[in-house]
Amino acid sequence: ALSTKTFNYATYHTLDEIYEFMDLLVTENPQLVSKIQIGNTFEGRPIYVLKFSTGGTNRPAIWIDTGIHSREWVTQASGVWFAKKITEDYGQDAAFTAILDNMDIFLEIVTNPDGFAYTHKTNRMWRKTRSRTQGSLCVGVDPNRNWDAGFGLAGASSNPCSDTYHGKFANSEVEVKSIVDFVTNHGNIKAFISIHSYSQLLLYPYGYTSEPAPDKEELDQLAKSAVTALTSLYGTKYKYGSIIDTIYQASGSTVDWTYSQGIKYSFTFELRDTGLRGFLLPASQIIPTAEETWLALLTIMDHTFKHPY
Amino acid sequence: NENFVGHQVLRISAANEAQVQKVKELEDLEHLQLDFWRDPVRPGIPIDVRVPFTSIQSVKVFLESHGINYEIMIEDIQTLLDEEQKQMSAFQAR
Repeated sequence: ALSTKTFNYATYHTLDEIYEFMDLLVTENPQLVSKIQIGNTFEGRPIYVLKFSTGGTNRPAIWIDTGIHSREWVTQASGVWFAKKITEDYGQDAAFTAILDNMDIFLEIVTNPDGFAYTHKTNRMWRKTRSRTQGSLCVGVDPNRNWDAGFGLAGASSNPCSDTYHGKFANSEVEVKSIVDFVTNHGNIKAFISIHSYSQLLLYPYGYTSEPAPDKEELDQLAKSAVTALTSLYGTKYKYGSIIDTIYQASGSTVDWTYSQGIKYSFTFELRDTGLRGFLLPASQIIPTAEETWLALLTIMDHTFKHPY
Repeated sequence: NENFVGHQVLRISAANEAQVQKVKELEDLEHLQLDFWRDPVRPGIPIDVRVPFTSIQSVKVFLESHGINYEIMIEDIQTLLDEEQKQMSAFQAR
């Protein structure tokens, strides 16, 4: 694409096309957007995060990531759309401008680059990283079971051939460790939103234990408001609740770790498939999916901004 | 690129906890190479599973023999993948 204006948001893109998009967006918005490399993947690909900032140093921040499970293509595609939306709405939408005048936003669009490249090249159904496990012919670790929160407990598999294999130890996956180091070094992230697909859910901690999170009431209320905003656009029905109550026990998950780090507003989205296409959501649904999800994200970001802690 | 010709995705409706457990038994049979898109959780929540062509017959017999309802959510994965690729190539060509 010649610019982010001519970029086609209504089709799925390869890793290279998404990385080119990022560079275009930075070039077009040097005052607002910068690209940070937080590490390299197992196969040596750079891992990029877009930073949206209007100034200040180490401001309170909001983290959004998409594509940690590589086959969930509508999430990376939505992440591209969010990036463009942020640059379009800053200075136009009063509520969003107030947020970005006081907070930074970090957006990691392709959180599992090796897996994503593999879905384009070899196996469209691939979900995990592409790391090798010594002593096993099977490849990859589930990056949403590899975090240091209930790691290795029930709700993940110790079998390297399983799609929910947790890895040899917490943060064994460089794609996970890079985020852990970034979040730890930054130290001022106030909301952490990890986006998956599919099944229309908005989830908050915990996944590894049925113990209610100390902030459950507030998180539940905020999830309800966010889901209401999302559904208002196209009527897409969402359920919300804690991971373990709403779907199943999942140990070593992203938001259980971020919550344990004191990031109160920790959420996982499971975006649409409103039909019967599962991970193979038609590209025609990318923009509607991104638009409705953005309303929920705005609700969470606005609440985070107005409830400093 | 891996070929998914004949792979189907079944949407299973477990009527009770016993049926959920039955489906979980399937999950442990590695030779079937099942890929659960939505895990067996509890009655009333759909279970979506990709079944390779070679395992379809035995999975369907298993479900039917236990009276577990299912529908074919995706008849042939490869058809959808071809469609997706065509859409992406059409865009790139443009």
